[in-house]
Amino acid sequence: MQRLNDLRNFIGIMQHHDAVTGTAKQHVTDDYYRMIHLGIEQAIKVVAKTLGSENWSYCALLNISQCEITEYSAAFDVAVYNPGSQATDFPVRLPIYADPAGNDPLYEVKDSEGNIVQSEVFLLPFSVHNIPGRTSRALHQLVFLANIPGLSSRTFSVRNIAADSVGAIVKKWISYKVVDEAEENMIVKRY
Amino acid sequence: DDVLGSKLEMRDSVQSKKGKEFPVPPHESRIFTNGLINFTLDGGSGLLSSIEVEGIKLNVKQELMYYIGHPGNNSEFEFRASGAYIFRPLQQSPSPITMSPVSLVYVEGDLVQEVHQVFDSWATQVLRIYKGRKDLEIEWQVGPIPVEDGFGREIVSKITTDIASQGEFITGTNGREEGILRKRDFRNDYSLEENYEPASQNYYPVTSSVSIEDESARLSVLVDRAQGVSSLADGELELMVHRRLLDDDAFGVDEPLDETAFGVGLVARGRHRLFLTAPNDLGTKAVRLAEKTEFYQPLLMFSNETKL
Repeated sequence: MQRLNDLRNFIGIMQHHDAVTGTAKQHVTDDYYRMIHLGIEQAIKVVAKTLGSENWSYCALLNISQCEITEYSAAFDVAVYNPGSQATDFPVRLPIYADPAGNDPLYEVKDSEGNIVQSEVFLLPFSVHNIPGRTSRALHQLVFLANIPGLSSRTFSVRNIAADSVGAIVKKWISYKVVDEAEENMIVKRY
Repeated sequence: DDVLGSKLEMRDSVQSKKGKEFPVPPHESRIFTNGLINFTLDGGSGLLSSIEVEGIKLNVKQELMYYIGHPGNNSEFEFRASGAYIFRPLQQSPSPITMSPVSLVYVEGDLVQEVHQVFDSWATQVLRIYKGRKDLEIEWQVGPIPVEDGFGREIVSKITTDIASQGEFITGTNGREEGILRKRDFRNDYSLEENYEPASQNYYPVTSSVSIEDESARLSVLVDRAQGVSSLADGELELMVHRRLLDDDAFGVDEPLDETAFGVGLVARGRHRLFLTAPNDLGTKAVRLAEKTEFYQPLLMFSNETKL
């Protein structure tokens, strides 16, 4: 309750007319950002617990196509919660990393019953790489439509099947965060 | 080029397994369809030129444009600047970002079809249709807005159609009413001094959707955040997506609306969804339902444990 109350309190502050319209000094606006971020971080822990594990995390920078899990993991799960009362076909767009040396990105998405969900991999719009402060290495996005009933969640498993087929070295490279450019270059050469 | 060249090279070397991507010279008109909605790109300009849904066809032009914000010296009236509180452009109609055809990349798949449009390095957008959906999504990205010439700029997405809207448009009300009717150069409760500031006096807030209609068609635009909107001429809509201004408007903030991050101006990225329906039919109900799904955006959580 304390975690949810933090967000509730911050949302109350966000309803001040200056916060709604942006008519505030920049340091005040920055403080609004800080508060809402803290509130979301707390509330997300509650959401993670309801999904059965605190290892579920949130990608706050998904709006600029940046997410560490989807970019660095060869296999991961996505839980999609629909807070509305109407069913929705929500387009899930996830930034992914593909080998710039020419390896085709190939992903498989399954629902919780193990059925394959139609998905496609596209290039990200090039302009996304112009966003200052974006540190993603994703060049592509994986797209699928998540059909979610009202007030429900569904879980999808995503697997990079190209990674399965090219052996342990590349699998490891995609699965774990590459620490520096030299290491990445070395792995690309070996690959 | 120095910053982006290597990324461009990297991008060019990547081929997607699914979907086709190829740059297209802006000299061929092209129709995109998912079986429910068609949209056409004009060959000359590379801009949207028409939408067709369920037998209703509408000529539509859409582009990102800009106003120059009024400069000022913080005085109360004559030299009051465009700023956080007021939209006060120098000119009364927006200017094009580019006079050249926009550059295009087509991305076609079974699930999604996209057109990436580049107006300038700081103003781009993606036109997109999804399988099974009747709306056209426009994902815009604007910023950092250039101000090196000493002028602040206010960026709008301008939609021009042949709908005979007779000076009226309707802004949504977050579901409380059908919508609020707005009339150009008119107020219900007082006499408006005509042509005082013709553009800004006709701007209104939009928090969910805005529509124009005539006897044959209704065009609705769903927004993903609160914005300013206007219809300065019949059949037109303008949605203000981003602003960067260099002078304070003297209403109390005492700072210009010049947000910076990482040493440069802010980048904003958002989405408009265009629905073309017959007026006053079930299609408008579909738009209201879409408003709800737009408001109640699903929450995505991730785990790399792969424990279903």
